[in-house]
Amino acid sequence: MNIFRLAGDMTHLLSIIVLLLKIQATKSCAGVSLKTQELYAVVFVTRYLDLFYSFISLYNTVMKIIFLLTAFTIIWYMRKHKVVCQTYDKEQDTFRVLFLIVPCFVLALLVNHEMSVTEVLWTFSIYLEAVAILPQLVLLQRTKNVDNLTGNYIFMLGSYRALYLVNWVYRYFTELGYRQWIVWVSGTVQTCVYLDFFYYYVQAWRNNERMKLPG
Amino acid sequence: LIGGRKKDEL
Repeated sequence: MNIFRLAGDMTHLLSIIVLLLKIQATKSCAGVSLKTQELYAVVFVTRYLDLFYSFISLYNTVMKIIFLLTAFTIIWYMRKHKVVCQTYDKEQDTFRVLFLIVPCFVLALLVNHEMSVTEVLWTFSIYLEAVAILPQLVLLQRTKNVDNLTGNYIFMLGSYRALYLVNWVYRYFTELGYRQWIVWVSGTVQTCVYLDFFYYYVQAWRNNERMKLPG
Repeated sequence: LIGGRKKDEL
């Protein structure tokens, strides 16, 4: 495990923890897209099916379980917590997730390493993760205003993706025969999805003001 | 497996 990969994982973990703490502390999930959170739950469930039949390391297993548990905890807060669920912007969070799920699944059936149930579902999770943030970005565009914590959450998720890109370059040059085209292409697409958001985030940070997205 | 290697990334 190299430093970029570890930093990427930690940034990913931190982004989720920050979101969860924000929801717990403020008893509010205003500005958070439940659709995106549910897509991440689908991503984790379909990708980490290998928990049942493959062991890589204790680190790997623990992180997978944390990602699964935190994803479902956030969803539970947004759907079931009697105070938090009332702050959910249901009318604004209207992204049609099937427009993401169906194409990703079809693509996973067409482009994969092996035509088996677990392999297709794993590939599907890779494709879906690349676009899972879109409902959140659309919700931000609609509400036109990004509070600091929601902004930080997306910024950290973007940083995690960027660190993974560096990790892949590092591994390509240090590990013989290391290549994974499906992961690389989707990861690059995913990082690009964040670039537009990064531009406005950095601009707001430089001007030292609350972040506002263009109409 | 990714092309014969274990999926060690998260």
